Amino acid sequence: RWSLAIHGGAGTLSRDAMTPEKEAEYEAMLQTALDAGAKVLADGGDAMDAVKAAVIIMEDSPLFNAGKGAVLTWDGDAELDASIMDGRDRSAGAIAGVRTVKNPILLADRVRTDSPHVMLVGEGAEQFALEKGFAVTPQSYFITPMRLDALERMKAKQLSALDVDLKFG
Amino acid sequence: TVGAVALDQKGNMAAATSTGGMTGKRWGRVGDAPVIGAGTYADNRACAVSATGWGEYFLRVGVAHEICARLRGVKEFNALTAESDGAAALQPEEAEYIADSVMADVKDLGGDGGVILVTPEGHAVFSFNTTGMYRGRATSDGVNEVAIFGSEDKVSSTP
Repeated sequence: RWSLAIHGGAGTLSRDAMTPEKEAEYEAMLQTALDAGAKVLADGGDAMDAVKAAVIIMEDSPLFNAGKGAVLTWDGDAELDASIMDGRDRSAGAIAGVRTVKNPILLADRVRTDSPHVMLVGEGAEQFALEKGFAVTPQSYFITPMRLDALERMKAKQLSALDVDLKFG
Repeated sequence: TVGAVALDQKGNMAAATSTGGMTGKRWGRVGDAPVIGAGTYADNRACAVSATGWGEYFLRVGVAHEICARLRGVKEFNALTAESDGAAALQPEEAEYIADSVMADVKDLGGDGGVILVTPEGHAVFSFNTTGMYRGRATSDGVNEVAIFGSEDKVSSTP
């Protein structure tokens, strides 16, 4: 018996803002990611490989807030975080604030398997990525017009950077 | 944010989450996804969880680990009582109740978002307190579905 669930984020669009075409586009990409993970599991593969297969497809799609198409920081950069955990032995890997790795989930997994640590951040994580053979991906790959527009709309509300960070406890 | 959780045919589970965070973030802000225990957790004894939403609230609640810990407690209790009533296996309603309960805790603090989880029994569960969540699930029992909107009317500003 096998089982798989995926998500591509929550709440970016209200019902009113979602067109039938856009909804179909999201559903098709979700189905593609679901199928990729399900195939691994149906063929007898590992859960770890299944979750990576599904997440990579969504990281590579500009529709979702991860990898290509990630939202932008106040300074207009893509700054990526990812984590992965294996239920067999509770081994875990995580990265944060990475700007040059195309598929952050794969780097998180290398932290899990090839480092003595659980979480690496920023330049250190990127140095680790280089040492493990990850290609340096330019920022232009990640930045999409949709996310640039979103950042511009936010700034047009005359928010300050401080306003953006006020919250949450 | 994107994520996936899986149970394979050998009974092993895994969870993965990846995100760009929130629009306009600065100061090296880190949300829920890269923090093991808040947005991602997997334990063969309990479940695998991946989350999306206002990360700071997920950090404060420790959402992913909290769900797994509660499920593990239920399973251990069921195992203890199984000899008398034969009900060791986790029921999907129990997993849904626990996921909803933890997400209600997030909501009470002012946060929103959602989680996906799978259990050792093969249940694939969603729980979210936003208008919708981009989501999908497939199982060896023939489930194959994707969806976006739910029945609640609250709109999140979470990217």
